[in-house]
Amino acid sequence: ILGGRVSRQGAWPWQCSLQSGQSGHVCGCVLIARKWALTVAHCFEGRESADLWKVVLGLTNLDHPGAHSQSRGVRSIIVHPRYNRAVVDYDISVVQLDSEVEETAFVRPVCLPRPGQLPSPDSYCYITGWGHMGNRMPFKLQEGEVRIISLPQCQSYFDMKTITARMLCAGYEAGTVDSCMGDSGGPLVCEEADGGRWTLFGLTSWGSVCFSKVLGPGVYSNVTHFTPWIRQQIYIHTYLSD
Amino acid sequence: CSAPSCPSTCEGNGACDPRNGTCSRCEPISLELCMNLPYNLTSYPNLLGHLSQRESSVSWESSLFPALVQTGCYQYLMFYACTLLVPKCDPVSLQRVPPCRSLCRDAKEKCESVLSIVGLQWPEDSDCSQFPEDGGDAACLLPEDGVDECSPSHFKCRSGRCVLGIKRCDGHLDCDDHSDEENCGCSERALWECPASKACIKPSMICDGFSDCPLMEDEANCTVCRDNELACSNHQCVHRTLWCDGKKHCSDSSDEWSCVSLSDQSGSVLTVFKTAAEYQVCADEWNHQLSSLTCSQLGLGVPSSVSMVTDQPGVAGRRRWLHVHPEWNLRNGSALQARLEKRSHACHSRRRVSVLCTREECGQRQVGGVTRHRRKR
Repeated sequence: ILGGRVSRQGAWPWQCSLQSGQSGHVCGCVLIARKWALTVAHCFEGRESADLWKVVLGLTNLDHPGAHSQSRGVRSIIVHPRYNRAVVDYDISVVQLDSEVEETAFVRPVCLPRPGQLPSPDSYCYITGWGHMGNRMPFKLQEGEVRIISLPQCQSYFDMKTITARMLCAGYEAGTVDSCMGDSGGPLVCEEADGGRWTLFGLTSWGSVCFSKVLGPGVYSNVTHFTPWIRQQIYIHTYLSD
Repeated sequence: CSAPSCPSTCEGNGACDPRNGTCSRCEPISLELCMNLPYNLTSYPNLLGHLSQRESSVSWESSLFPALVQTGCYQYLMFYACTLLVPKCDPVSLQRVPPCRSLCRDAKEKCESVLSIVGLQWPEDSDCSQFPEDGGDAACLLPEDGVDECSPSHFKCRSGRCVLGIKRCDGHLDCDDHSDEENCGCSERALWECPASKACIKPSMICDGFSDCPLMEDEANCTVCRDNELACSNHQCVHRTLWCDGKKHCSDSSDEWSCVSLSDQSGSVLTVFKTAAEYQVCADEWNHQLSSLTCSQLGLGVPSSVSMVTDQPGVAGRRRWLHVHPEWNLRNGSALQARLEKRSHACHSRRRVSVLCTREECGQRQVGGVTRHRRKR
């Protein structure tokens, strides 16, 4: 996260770290139910096998997991069948954990949006992750406040790419607060007006090279667009497993 | 590389593959931007320091150059950009063939000033003195006749200018001769037109199991199933008696989707779609576990209230009823529709099940609100 700050322990209890073998932290992910998490499809490129991965929750410091952390294996990885690597469209995956997590103050699911529920342009939301900060990789979870940008305005920043309905844009023209490599799959969450409840609207997906000269907002997978598909995958893998 | 420099066999400008410290090999060009070059093999790292074609595809240079090509500052700018992004690899010598110095100089002289207007700099990695003079001993690349000024990611205006492909038929006039907004019918662009909305979709999206037209016309009439069969989302045919029996028969499992719903005005009367017909659930042997299963299966959380709705006389006789299967609790992990069965008789109590669900606890933070540290100034 560029331009963010260290988050307090337990501030984002749905944030998880998707880790693989020697690499350690590879991507962010988001807890949506006791046995289910979301991340983006491009995290699994070249490493599609579920047994290569584990999910760690309740983390603040990657280097010192601490007493509040919980680690789970991955039972199955469900990549969206239309994930398009070239244009980074349909960039979403559902991750089934091998056992339920224990809900604590530091490990809790985030809400999924209701059908058609979208954050309004120019409203402020939060992104979190252990990704690049522009000058180094952090150990402690970072958080940053970003502004939701309308799709037409977002398209104007990305001449070479098509911003599709499966995407959501947030950040600033100057790119001052933005997600970056290593944040992929992490949450973009907005607090509901009546306070207290946070809803997941985006998963960190792509953007301009975040420490390059060409700045601009970050592009997130639009979770609202995928909520019916997410629920369907959970239903299929819970009640229709062979 | 594992060693400070590549093994001797990579003398000259053979590139060292940093991923495994060995001399790189030629690889086919897959960067869409440069798929119309007079050569089709490249090797990495490239002349901009990118380690792979995937990195090149998301690099800022791959956005910068195509945008710059639209200004028409230099006829062979795209060709030059591609010799940097995907340098030619000679399949015999495995040597990389760089652009000639004159090509680099021409591109820089004609286009660098355009970049400075928008506050951007010419890519540092492309210092022209590193490239060989044309006509010298070292091989280098110059544009041959017929080299296309536009890339496959561009649309070529009638005037010859290049505009980005996503500007074709986007409702804005981008070509100097406005040709990017002509012939925008779907068929003229080899696309398929959604009958109602007139939206254009790729032919490959028709009958692929995903609805792309607003009214889903692209997924209609894709199969002809027999009378006693229904079509799956992927257009297979499955016998109607197998529909919503709790087991997958369609390879995409779509015969088991949307089998359970809470309908009618209150949005809570339980309806089950089984063997291709709609059923009410008789309340006689209903229990709380089945209410929990209903809300969980619908992704609606947990039951907040359950009630039994008595039917008006006369209506119940015309309804189709499902009853709780005697072994409903022995079917662990099964969906609700697998735990209900048809019986020859109607529902004695004539009462239907009604369930109200409420979202489970989510999105709550117990710790770490954004508190402002109060600090004396």
